[in-house]
Amino acid sequence: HALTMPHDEL
Amino acid sequence: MNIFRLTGDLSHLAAIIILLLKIWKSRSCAGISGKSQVLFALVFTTRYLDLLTSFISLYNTTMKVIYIGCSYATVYLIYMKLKATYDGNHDTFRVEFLIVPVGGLAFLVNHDFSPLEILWTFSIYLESVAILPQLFMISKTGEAETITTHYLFFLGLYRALYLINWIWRFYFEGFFDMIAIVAGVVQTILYCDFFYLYVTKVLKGKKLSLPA
Repeated sequence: HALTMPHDEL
Repeated sequence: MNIFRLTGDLSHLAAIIILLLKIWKSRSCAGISGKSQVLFALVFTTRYLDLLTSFISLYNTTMKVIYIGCSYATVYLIYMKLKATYDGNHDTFRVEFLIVPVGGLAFLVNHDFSPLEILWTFSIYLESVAILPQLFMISKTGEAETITTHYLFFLGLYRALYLINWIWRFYFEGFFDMIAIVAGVVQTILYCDFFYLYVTKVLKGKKLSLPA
């Protein structure tokens, strides 16, 4: 599965 | 959260604080590209607008606030408080050549065509090239103070560690974010030449200076 929003990285 | 992500974040934090302390303690921003610092402030501002819309963790919020605060403090020192020491004559990179294409690309290639998401994408693309004015300045003057090279080293290390973090997350979480990965690879590549000089010169106790 690709990206999930909200973005959890800095 | 894995160890690569955490050390990446801490490395990023170290870079930001090294630069801020260097400028603060020496009362001088000579050799530092104000343009790169403005770009980084813009990167953090456009990326962390989600501070207002979603809460991820105390760690996440704290780090974002520190990054933003330090980047604005750095810009303030360079352009206001210590303006007299700013080496504007050598800081001549044309940032519009970065901002305009990066802005266009963020509109064209993004995960979701919404304002916050486009700004996030813009910040990811912009971060990958934001160091160019600084590297350009060093190539122009042909040298950098050792403390400035430590700053650049930690900034590059942060991105390299994030690459490992993404490989980790792909294997163990099935997570990948193509936009962040491609931009992160580009960003890391931009540091390669510098890493080489850092290892062969600075770590052997020599000052970083380029052949004329």
